[in-house]
Amino acid sequence: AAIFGNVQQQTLEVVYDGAGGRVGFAPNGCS
Amino acid sequence: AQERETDSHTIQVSSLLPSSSSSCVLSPRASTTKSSLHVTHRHGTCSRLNNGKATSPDHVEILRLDQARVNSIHSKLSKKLATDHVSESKSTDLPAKDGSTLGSGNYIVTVGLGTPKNDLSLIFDTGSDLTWTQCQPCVRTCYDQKEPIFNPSKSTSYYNVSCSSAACGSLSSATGNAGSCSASNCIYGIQYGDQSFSVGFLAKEKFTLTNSDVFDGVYFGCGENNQGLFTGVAGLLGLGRDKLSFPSQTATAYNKIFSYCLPSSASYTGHLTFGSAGISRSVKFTPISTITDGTSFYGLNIVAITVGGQKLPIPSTVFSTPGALIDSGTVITRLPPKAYAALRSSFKAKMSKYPTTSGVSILDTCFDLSGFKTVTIPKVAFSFSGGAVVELGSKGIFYVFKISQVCLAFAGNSDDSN
Repeated sequence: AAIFGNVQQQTLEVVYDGAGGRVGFAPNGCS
Repeated sequence: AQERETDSHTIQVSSLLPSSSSSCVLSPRASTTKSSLHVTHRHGTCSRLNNGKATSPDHVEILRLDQARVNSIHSKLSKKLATDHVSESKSTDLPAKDGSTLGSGNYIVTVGLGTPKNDLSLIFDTGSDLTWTQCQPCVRTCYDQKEPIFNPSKSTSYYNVSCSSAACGSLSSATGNAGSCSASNCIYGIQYGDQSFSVGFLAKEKFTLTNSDVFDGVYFGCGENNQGLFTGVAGLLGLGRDKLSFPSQTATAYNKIFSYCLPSSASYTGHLTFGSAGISRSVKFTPISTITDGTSFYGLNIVAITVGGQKLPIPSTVFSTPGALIDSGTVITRLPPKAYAALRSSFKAKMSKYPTTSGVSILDTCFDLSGFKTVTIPKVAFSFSGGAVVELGSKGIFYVFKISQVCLAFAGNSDDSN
C-alpha cells in the first residue's frame, strides 16, 4: 500500500472520525 | 508571476534547519482545549525527555527503521493475523516476525496513569492498537526510560484482566498474538519486525488525559519484559481502529474522533485532541477505505497528485490497486513505483535551477541549497476520494540532512502491488 507519512502530515490538522468512517485534513493545524 | 506564486512555496533556506534556540513554543490549541495534549518531537527542545537539549538523531538510522516499519505494514496487509500464543516466560525467545514495527516513533504525548497519577510519555501511533507501558517488576529486561517505570502495586486503580475475558480474546486482532494465561491473568505479547517487543499483563487502569478528562478501567499492556527502539519513552499509545485501541475504548466520550497537528519544528509543540473540540471548519474529509479485511489501519483512496499546479499523469489504477493508508508513525510517504517516478520527474523539472546532489538511504532526489538564501519549491497536493484536496505544507516536502543535502521526502515502494 501507499502510506501517507508524518513528514507530509506536518502542520496539517488531521482529523480521524472513526464513527463517521472518514479522515479529514485542514491547513495550519498547529496555529 | 501570480501563477508561479500560487503553485510554489518560497522559503528561507535557513528555516529548513532546526532552530538553535532552546526555547519551546507551546501549541495554543493544546493549551486551551480541555481534551487536548501537547505533541512534541521525541528528540526536540520541547520534549520532557530531553531536558531542553535538542539532539540530532541519526537520519540514516531513522530512515532504515522507517523502511522496517513500512516492510512490516506491507507484510501485515498481505498475511492473515498470527494466532501464536505468547507466554511471559518464553518471551525473550520469540522470533522476530512481521508485525507492526515501531520505526523511529517521532512524536510523543504525556498521559497520566494510575492512582496517584504517574505522568508517562508515550509514542502516539495511528498504525497500532494496543496501548502499553513498561511496568515493575521487570521479569526479564526493560529498556531505559526517562520517567520512573510504572509500578502497578502502588496504584489503587490497577486491575489485572482475566484470561477468560473478552478483552483477552481481543488481543489476536489488536496485537497479532492471542493472549495466554498465567494464574488466570491474561498475558499479552506484541513483537515487531525489528525484534522489539513488549510482553506482560493485560490490565485495566485509570488514564488521565487532563484534569477534566479521566477514564477508569482502560485496557492496556503492563509490560514486564520489553526491548527495542523505545529508549527514553515509557511506551506507546495505540490509536488504531481495533476495539482495544484508545479511541475505541473512549468512544462513549469522544465517539472515536480525534485530531492532531504534528509540529514543523522540534522547538514547537503540536496537539493531540480527543473529541471534536476545536476542529477547523475548513477540514475536508475523505472516506476511510477498508484496505484489507482484518486490519485496523486508516485506509485512504488517493485519486491524484499535483506538483506545482500540474496533475501528474498517473492512471487511477496505480493508486486503487494497492490502496493507501495514513500512519502517524511512518516518516516518509511511500508511493507506488509508477506514481513516485512521475512525482520525482515533475519535481526535478520544476527544481532544475537548483543543483542536485547524491541521495541518502531511501531518498534519491536531493538538492544542494548551500548557495541560496531563499528557495522556491513547487507545491505538492494530494487528492483523495470524495473531493478532498490536501496541499502539503512547505515543511512536508523535504527531508533535510543538511543544507547541502535537502531531499524530496517521498519514496517508491518496491512493487506496484504493495
